[in-house]
Amino acid sequence: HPRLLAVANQKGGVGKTTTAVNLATALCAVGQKVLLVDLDSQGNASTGLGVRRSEIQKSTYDVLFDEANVEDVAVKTKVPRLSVVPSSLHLAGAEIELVTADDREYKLKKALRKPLPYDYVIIDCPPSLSLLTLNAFVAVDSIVVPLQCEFYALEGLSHLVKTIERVQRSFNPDLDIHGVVLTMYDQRNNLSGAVAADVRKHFGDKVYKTVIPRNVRLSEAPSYGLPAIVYDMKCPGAQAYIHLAGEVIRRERDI
Amino acid sequence: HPRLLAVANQKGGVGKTTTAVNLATALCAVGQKVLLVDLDSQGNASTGLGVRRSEIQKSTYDVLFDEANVEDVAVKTKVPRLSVVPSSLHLAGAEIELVTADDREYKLKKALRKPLPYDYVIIDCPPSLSLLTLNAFVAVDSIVVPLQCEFYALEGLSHLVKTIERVQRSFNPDLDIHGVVLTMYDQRNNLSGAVAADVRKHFGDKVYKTVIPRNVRLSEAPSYGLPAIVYDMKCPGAQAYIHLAGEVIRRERDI
Ligand SMILES: Nc1ncnc2c1ncn2[C@@H]1O[C@H](COP(=O)(O)OP(=O)(O)OP(=O)(O)O)[C@@H](O)[C@H]1O
Ligand SMILES: Nc1ncnc2c1ncn2[C@@H]1O[C@H](COP(=O)(O)OP(=O)(O)OP(=O)(O)O)[C@@H](O)[C@H]1O
Ligand SMILES: [Mg+2]
Ligand SMILES: [Mg+2]
Repeated sequence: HPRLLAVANQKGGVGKTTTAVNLATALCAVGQKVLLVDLDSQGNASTGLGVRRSEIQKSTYDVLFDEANVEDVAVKTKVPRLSVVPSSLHLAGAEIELVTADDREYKLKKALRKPLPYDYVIIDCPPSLSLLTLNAFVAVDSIVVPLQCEFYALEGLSHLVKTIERVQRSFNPDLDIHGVVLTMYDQRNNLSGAVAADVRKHFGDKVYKTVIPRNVRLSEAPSYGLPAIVYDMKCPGAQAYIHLAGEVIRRERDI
Repeated sequence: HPRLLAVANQKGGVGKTTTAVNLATALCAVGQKVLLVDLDSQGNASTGLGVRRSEIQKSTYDVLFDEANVEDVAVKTKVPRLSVVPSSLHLAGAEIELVTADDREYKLKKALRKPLPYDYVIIDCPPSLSLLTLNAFVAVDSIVVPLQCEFYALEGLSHLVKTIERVQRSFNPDLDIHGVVLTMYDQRNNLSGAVAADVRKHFGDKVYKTVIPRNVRLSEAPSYGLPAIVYDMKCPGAQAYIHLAGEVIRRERDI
């Protein structure tokens, strides 16, 4: 059985997709087999790994609603040992369809909680705490929370934590926060430092030691359909994600 | 009857709240009376205008579901002539409640399409094309689309345009895109320039001439509960929003 991780935060633009794509790639670089599930109808994780929307047959939508087998939907990427379940625009209608569906919170769990030929499954979540993200929280072991070092990003944290606690009580007692990763840290401005200090005060050791710096190479890589680790391995952003993968694996060993 | 504008883009973190708050403030600075409606359960626009979540009695949720009068829910801000309908965490459950509600797409329109003592009503939308954002599209005259100068942000544009066209056909024939505003433009990197050129190619004159630069003062201001225009009027970010307000008003005159 693979370890299941969700990358989630309802605040928009905090680096969820960038973290999911580069963390998955870094885990593959050290020999792990990884499946990335794109649960966002925007499809950024699929594009960031070079999957063209026009070429895909089936998507995450089919896994949720037509009980398509994850193995049949997953496509290989240019990264060795990394496959992706691509998303499609269909997924945009999924929120509404889920409301009245049977077992609406368990659909993703049913599709992923089975013997799969991967060490990790990583789910990239959309910017909301809706039924799609809830499906991810019910299905996974643990959540990686990217947090942009900005004031507005702090606001949503308590709501995210309360939602996780609610899911623990009603659907998935073993769910926990794997860690909080500080993203887009800019040492030239004081705001980043102030936010980072505040987050470490509230979350203590849950905050990974690795901090992801603001680095334009991270935002250039998706236009080539490549993770930053492949596009420019030596850049500060890629190096930070490689360190983060090391920290994630060390924490996994301790679990 | 006020003019109704929605600030929307399903991509997260592109500057919707920052644009809604600072555009509203700049319009007030030139004598307009403005109501800002916070339609995002994160409540960033409310916080950005100094409204404390713990102090509010009623919120956007009550306007949508309990048919509370907008005038009774609006609270004054530190900015003269600017009031805000604050959001609350209640709104997070609104998506699900709307699915099975009567007139689910028209709730906001019913609350806002009436004689109100404002020149403009500006709605800050959440990062999704769900029923809340659909409510805004059905209610308003026009949409301001903030677009971050990044590759991933381009991906969602065609989906946003298709959704607007669908709303025009089924619910609101007069709806149009007021304009596209380029945000977080960083002249130090080529990506911003490349994205800006691409957007101007597709959207032509719809793209405002004013470009909002990346400016840390814009992200510091919310931690003081102030719009950047009040926090630091002379900073590049605030000046850009003042110019944008001028452009919005000139376009309004032409309409
Ligand atoms: N450390 C970084 N330095 C510079 N740019 C970054 C960094 N991390 C992410 N970006 C860029 O910032 C933007 C937002 O990141 P991303 O799309 O990964 O966030 P997200 O949380 O997945 O957004 P959404 O809420 O829309 O899903 C993207 O254009 C991305 O390329
Ligand atoms: N021009 C800018 N320069 C620097 N920082 C900015 C700029 N515009 C916005 N920001 C900051 O970037 C972050 C994202 O902006 P904002 O929250 O306004 O986006 P949003 O689209 O409303 O996000 P969401 O999708 O979560 O609603 C915020 O922390 C904000 O302070
Ligand atoms: Mg994303
Ligand atoms: Mg916002």
